[in-house]
Order: sequence, then C-alpha cells, then structure tokens
Amino acid sequence: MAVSGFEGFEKRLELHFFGDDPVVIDMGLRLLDFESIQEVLDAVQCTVVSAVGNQYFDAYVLSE
Amino acid sequence: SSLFVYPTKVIIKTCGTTQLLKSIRPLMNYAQDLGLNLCACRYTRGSFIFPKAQPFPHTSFKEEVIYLEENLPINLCYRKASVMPSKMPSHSWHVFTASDQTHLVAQTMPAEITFTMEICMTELDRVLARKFFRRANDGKNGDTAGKEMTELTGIDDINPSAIICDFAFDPCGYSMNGIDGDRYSTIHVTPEDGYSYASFECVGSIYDDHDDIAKMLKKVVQVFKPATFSVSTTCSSHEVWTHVARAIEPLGWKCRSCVMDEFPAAGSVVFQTFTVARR
Repeated sequence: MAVSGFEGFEKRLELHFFGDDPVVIDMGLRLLDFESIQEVLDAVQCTVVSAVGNQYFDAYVLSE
Repeated sequence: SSLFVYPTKVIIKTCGTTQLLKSIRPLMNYAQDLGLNLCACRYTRGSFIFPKAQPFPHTSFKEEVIYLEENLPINLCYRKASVMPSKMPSHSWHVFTASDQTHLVAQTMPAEITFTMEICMTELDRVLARKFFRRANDGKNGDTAGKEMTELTGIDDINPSAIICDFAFDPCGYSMNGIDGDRYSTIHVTPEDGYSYASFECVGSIYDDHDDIAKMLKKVVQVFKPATFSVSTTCSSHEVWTHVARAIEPLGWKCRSCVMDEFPAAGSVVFQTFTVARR
C-alpha cells in the first residue's frame, strides 16, 4: 500500500424529506437554485463540474 | 463525486478528504425553507485506504456516528449504527441509518420495492486502469475527455439506455452519472497504481429481470477487473443479493464473505466480498 495517495473510497449520504404542500412536493428540492446547492457543496469542499437532469431528478458530477 | 437531487430525496457521494456530513445542516435548512422536513437518513462507506488523512468528523466511524447523532433532528429516533465485517480486516462496511415513525411505516408498504447496490473495487487491472489517465496535451476538456473514456472503456455499454454525464480529471481519474428514467447509476475511478479504486452504484427494482442485473454486474467488473471488491446491497424485502455471487463467480472471482444486518426503514443490508479465485 502506498504511504499516501488519493482516497478513492467514498462516503455516501442519503436524505429523505417529507412535506404537506403538493405544489412543493412536485418539484421539492429541485427548486433549490444553483447558488444554494453550491453553498451546500462548499461545506463538503466540492464543486459542480458537470450536470444533467430529466423530468425525475438532477444529477451533478462533483470535483474530488 | 456525485450529487443526485430528487423532489424529496438527496444522495451525495464524495471521495478524498471531503467532509460529507457537514452537508446535513445546510441541506436541512434549505429543505425547511421549501416546507420539507427530514424523515430519514442513511450514511454508508467502506474502509478508508488512508484513514489518518480524513478530517473531522470522518476521523473514525465512532466520530461520524456522534456527529450524525448530534446533527439529526430528534424525530429521527429509530437509529442504528453498525460495522459489517468481512474476512479481510481492511474491508468493512460502515452503516448508519435513522428514521422517523412516518418513514418507518411507509417503508413497510412501499409502492415499488427498490434496491441500492454499491460496489467498491480495489487493485484494478493495470492495463484497464491506464485508460483513465488523460494523454498529455490531448486538446480536450474534462467533458470531451470523459466522453472518450466512457466509450473506450465500455462504460457506455453497462446500461445502453442511460443518458451519461461524464468527466475526466487531469491528469487522471473519472466520474460519471447515468440517468435512466427515475433511476441513477454512478461510477468513480481513481486509477493510480498502489491505491487504484473504482466504484459503481445503481438503483433497481426487485421486479427487474434477474438476468439483466447479472449482465450489468458482469459488465461492471469486466471494465475494471479488480483483484478485490465488495458488493453492498440494500433492500427492504427481497434477496437481490443472492444473484450477485451467481453472476460473478463464473467470471473468476470467489465470494469470500457474506454478512447481513437489518436496519430500521432501510431494510436488509448484505455485504459480500470477492477476490480473484486463483489466489
């Protein structure tokens, strides 16, 4: 094993939310603007390098 | 690293020395602004190759659990933390789940029973790993170089119906997200010899054709040909994990250990480890 190198093993977090407003639930967290998402990622120390989405969800490739 | 944002669900997976758990508070705050409250949390990881390099709160699983306990709302009262061992002490699976009563009940009668499969591969085949290094002065950017790696390695054949968003890092490394309807898949690669690593993760339904799951697994391990890998399967009520060894062992890997544990709301987590059969 190398003395030091890049840590490949990931940490994975899955969070589920609920709400009562059907209008919000339809899009929910997808309503978050990019600045808010980046602020969350700042806490983690990542940034978005690429993104794609469809009618169901948004997917972001992050730095690191 | 990857982030998936659904209307009421977020999945975030990060490598290196990122401080993933620090995303919980801001995510909860932003969700609350939208009228959404946290009802369940699941945190998983393998064993770090360089644990001493990890910053707080990832300095140990114990610290991570304390951080989670302190930062999750009290209504997520059904909590469990466990380290699932394997025959290789350096390959353990760390799981923490927390759920509130509503989510716990909802999970007992879901509309569709889904599973999550997380594969962690180490000691990648050196020739195959070389494909994840950028060529010097290739005239490409991260997106175009990523697309080239996706095609060159056969990653685009794992699920041909997925839309792939890929990125190649400089000088090496690769990440991709696949989207196929409401399902995601993701691959991350650290190709450097000595600590090479690749991960694959996907979601599926227990009603999927078992042959399709087997075919996908075979394609994944053949892209990297790792000496060692683990497969963690999380599913509320079905033995999807039984198809894993059946698909992989004929290709030359042997299942060395298999452990199972139950988690409130998340269901059964099955952790299997494989090594090359010749060893």
